[in-house]
Amino acid sequence: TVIAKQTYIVHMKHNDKPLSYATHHDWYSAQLQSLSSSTSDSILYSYTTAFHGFAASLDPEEAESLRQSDSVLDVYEERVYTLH
Amino acid sequence: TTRTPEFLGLDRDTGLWEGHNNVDLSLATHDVVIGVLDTGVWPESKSFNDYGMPEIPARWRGECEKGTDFSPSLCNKKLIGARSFSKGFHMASGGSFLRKPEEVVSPRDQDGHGTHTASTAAGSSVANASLLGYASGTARGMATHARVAVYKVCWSTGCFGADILAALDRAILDGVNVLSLSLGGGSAPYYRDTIAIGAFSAIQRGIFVSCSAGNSGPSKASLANVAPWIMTVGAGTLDRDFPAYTLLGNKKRFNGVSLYSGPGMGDKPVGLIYKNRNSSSSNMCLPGSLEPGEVRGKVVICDRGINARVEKGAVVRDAGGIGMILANTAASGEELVADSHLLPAVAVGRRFGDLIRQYALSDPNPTAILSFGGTVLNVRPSPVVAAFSSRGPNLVTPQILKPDVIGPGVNILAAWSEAIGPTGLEKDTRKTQFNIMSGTSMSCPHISGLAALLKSAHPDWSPSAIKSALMTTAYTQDNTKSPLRDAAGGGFSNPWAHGSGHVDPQKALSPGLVYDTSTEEYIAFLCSLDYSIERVKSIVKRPNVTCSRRYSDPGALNYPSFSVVFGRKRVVRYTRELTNVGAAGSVYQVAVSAPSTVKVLVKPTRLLFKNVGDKQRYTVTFSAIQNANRLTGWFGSIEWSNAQHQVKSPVAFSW
Repeated sequence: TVIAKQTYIVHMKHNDKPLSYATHHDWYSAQLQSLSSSTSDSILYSYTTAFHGFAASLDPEEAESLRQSDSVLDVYEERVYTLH
Repeated sequence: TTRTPEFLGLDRDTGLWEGHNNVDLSLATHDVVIGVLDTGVWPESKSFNDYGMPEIPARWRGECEKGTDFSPSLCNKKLIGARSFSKGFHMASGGSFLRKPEEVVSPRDQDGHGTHTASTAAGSSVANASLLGYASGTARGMATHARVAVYKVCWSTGCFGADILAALDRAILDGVNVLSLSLGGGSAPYYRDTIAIGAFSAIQRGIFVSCSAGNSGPSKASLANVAPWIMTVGAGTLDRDFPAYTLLGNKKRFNGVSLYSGPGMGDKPVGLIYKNRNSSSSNMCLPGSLEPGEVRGKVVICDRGINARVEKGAVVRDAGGIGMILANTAASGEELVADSHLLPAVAVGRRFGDLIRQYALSDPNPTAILSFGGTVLNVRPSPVVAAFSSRGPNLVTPQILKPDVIGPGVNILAAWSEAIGPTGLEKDTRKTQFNIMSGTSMSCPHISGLAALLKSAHPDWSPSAIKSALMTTAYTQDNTKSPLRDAAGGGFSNPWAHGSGHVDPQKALSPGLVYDTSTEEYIAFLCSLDYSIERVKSIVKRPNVTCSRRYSDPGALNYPSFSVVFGRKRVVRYTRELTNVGAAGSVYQVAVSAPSTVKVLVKPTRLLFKNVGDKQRYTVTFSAIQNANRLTGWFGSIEWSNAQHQVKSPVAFSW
């Protein structure tokens, strides 16, 4: 069975990053890897300035698991915008 | 664009932008970078010619990315940045390769929209511009000498939030001064709104953010991009028209508009048809709805709505029709939007549309002749609020009045991508350097360019001060000295449609006073929204936010307009703070206008600013005298003025 993945925006508690991670990107990757080894490379973007968090391609169960993490503020499906 | 510089008073004859404080403001904008998030750019356009541009500011950290169809060498001192963001789009497409063969990872504009908006904001002057002879003149952006950086975030299936956020992230780091986003989605709480979150980071760094209000008008509460730190831009008409005429077999002639350029259909009447006998959707001219046997050789009446206007023209043409009358319905009213259809076509308003439909359905042998009148200027009244321009009230925070302003957004000529014809249809093989488009997408970059001009004139002004200057000096009377009208319905417009009014850049240059809103005040605003502290932190990206300061009501934000929501209260009181950006010793007197249902009291009624930069507060008390109709908006204004300046704020009341 193939579970459809989609893009989620993951809002992280920026200041919760453990010192053991050199960068926030490393921390985000580790968060995903803790879900499943196959999700570690699913990060599309790690944001640094406009947003505290990342975008990743996840299935709904993975997104739900992330929501349970204390370091995660919010996980929501990416919205699609249209030209005006 | 052609005509809008004159319409906005930016033409050289007024000398305004060339003479302020002995600084050539137009040239001074070369230090200002406008970042445009859109469909990319056609870098070969003459609108991105860098003739006479000085070296790129050393602080600039952006770059032009290489793509299979885009060489970094195409960038220059005008177009100083071009990046693309496609991972979100790619993922949404199932991880497969990009849908169209030409849609490669590249900043090149395959759509035209991004080239149009970028050139509107900051295009260089191009003489002899036109679309097939229409709207001819010298085309230029609002900030002719500002730099442009494009961030391609929109692809064939839309603009994906992950890509938009990545572009905002990058644009802020690159060092843009103004961000222009002619795109949007539905409304959402600010902590779930990608653009609002990214824009907050931008304004914290002094970057002005201008966004289109949306094209979902005239429906109420149809706005996008309503965060108070964003300039939300609606659309109005210009004083320019493209007249075209429909002469019916009963000798009646009706005016409309058209951008058709071709051999025409001669002067012999041809058959006219409205609705096929066997298709319920043929009045809309949807694909496959027209019977070639009935349509061939005739002029077809198509109702506006559902599918794209240019697609209707293509459907008629493919079915063998030789002309089209595109007739408005109640939704679009009398607003006329011109398109460069592939066949002779005339767009008419609802009133004439109804008469033409009635004739076609009642006459046993209806006929029509279509003819075309080119371009006319000095149209009155103008501006008129576009029917399509999205309307308030603001659903996310009803206490903040939106849209903020309107700008030119109907029938705007600007640069175009040569990857696609002017209708945007694949079967349109024409290549044009310019195109005429309508939408709040077109009005937004006008305001972005004006913000760049103000930024160069007042480098120390915050984004909110620039926004305030544009809002409080906006006008609400058209060129016939009547209140602004609304194309939807034809009656007078109101602040839910035009916000503070139509921008007046000459006056915005010297507003006298500004409502200068600090980041701390925006944080106090967010804290008043009952968001959790973590959510507020996530928007403002500061670890030490406590919400120890919060407003009792979000409407208490130091905003240049008012939206008073009484709810169960009968009295609403707000305090505002004005900063003197005019002369020392300025004195202002207040004038209030209010509907009969509300009493408005301002204290004090006179403000004295001893020095430049002085701040003075006033308190305004709104008392509901009686409960008004909840479904109707009620409006008024508060204006501080002296001999030199008028600082006007619209007020919307709701119950």
